[in-house]
Amino acid sequence: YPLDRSARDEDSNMDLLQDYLEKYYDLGKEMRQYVRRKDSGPIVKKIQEMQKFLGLKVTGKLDSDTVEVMHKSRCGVPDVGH
Amino acid sequence: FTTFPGMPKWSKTHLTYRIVNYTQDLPRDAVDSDVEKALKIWEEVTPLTFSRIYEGEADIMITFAVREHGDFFPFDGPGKVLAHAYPPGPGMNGDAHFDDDEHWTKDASGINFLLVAAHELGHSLGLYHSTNTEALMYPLYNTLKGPARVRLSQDDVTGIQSLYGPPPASPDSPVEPSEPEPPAPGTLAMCDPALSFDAISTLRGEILFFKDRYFWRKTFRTLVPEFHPISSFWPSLPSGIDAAYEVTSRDSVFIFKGNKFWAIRGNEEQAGYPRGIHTLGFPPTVRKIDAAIFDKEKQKTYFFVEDKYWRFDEKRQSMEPGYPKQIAEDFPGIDSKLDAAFESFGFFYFFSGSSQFEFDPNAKKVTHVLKSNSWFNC
Repeated sequence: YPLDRSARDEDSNMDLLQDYLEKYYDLGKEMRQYVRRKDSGPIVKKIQEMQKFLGLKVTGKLDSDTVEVMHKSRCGVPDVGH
Repeated sequence: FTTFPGMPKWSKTHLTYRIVNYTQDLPRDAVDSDVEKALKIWEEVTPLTFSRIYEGEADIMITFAVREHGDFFPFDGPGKVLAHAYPPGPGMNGDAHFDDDEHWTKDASGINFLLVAAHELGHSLGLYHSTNTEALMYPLYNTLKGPARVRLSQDDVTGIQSLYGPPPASPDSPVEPSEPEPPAPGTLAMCDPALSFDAISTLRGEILFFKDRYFWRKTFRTLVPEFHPISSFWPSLPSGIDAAYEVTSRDSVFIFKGNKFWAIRGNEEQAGYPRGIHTLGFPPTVRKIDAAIFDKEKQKTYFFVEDKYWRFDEKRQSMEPGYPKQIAEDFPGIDSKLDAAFESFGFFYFFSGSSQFEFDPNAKKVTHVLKSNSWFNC
């Protein structure tokens, strides 16, 4: 059966989150297997770190505001870490 | 505001810039004037001054590029990443790259070039991103900001002045005689033929040469190493360390001083340290470590103390039986007291005073004798 739209959106948001956290918030590549489990501690912590840095409500969840911000145009320099 | 890890900044106040190429979206003189305006914004609140050059290597090279453009950080087509820039330093450091897949405009109808240029040049001068949504150094592009509103927030001013101080007093106020600035110690000592090191370690593909309160950071991307205070990366590490080595499989560097050792991962200090060196299995008679090397192939670490050495099994996390052994016996040609050691591309490099010995562990012989600072391309 074709994936229903929300499941496909969910998937692409997870890809976006993983790429965003790796690129701008020093998420190590070894954490990839955790990104799919959004409620896993390290990922929640990273999402909170991003939300705090960008001035969003700190929920630790991939809420719609956070997804919207991750789609915005921005500078390519990371926000934290090397 | 934040600055880049290690607080890199220009050690001179007069900087050069060069506009290497242009976007088709804007007239050339529009790009020229926007870059000038963007630099002026920073000039007005610091002692920095800028002059343009038209060929050769400037401190700040400004280019428009698309996708992969030679720095392993490819642009991503229209939208998302608009530009990026590198912190102060030689070579590519200080440069600013703009994604030419964007639609660059003088106003806010597309991507306002002046706004993005002012932000990226903030990076070129040493500022990192700010959490202040009003700041120029806030990382997200603000579609509402047009050219007339491109100016520094107080957060930006505080940030850049934390690196360079305020602009010189205006000409009509009495100028205090200023002490000549002492030359940066790193630049002078680096090529001193008598230079020796406290410790040397690799770290994620780079090589760190520790000396007193400082370290030289050698990356394969730049010829001239960077020079930083140890405390600017790792505030709780001591100065004048004895030994250091990287266990690549654990992405960790271990730093030794006296009978204690610390662990760092990138620029993060690991909790639970310092620990006593005797927890590694040294006898009480060992008070300090002279040098250490991690052998990636064997997953073993060699610790050198005076004329003897121990071997530590990183998998088992225990010192191997049958040690200490004489260094000269198993490392022929290495018979003076060691200051530092590290491994690179299968060779061990031992440092004693101003001399360095390249040792082939397979052939068990010294293959080259070099100056200790041969890695600095003096």
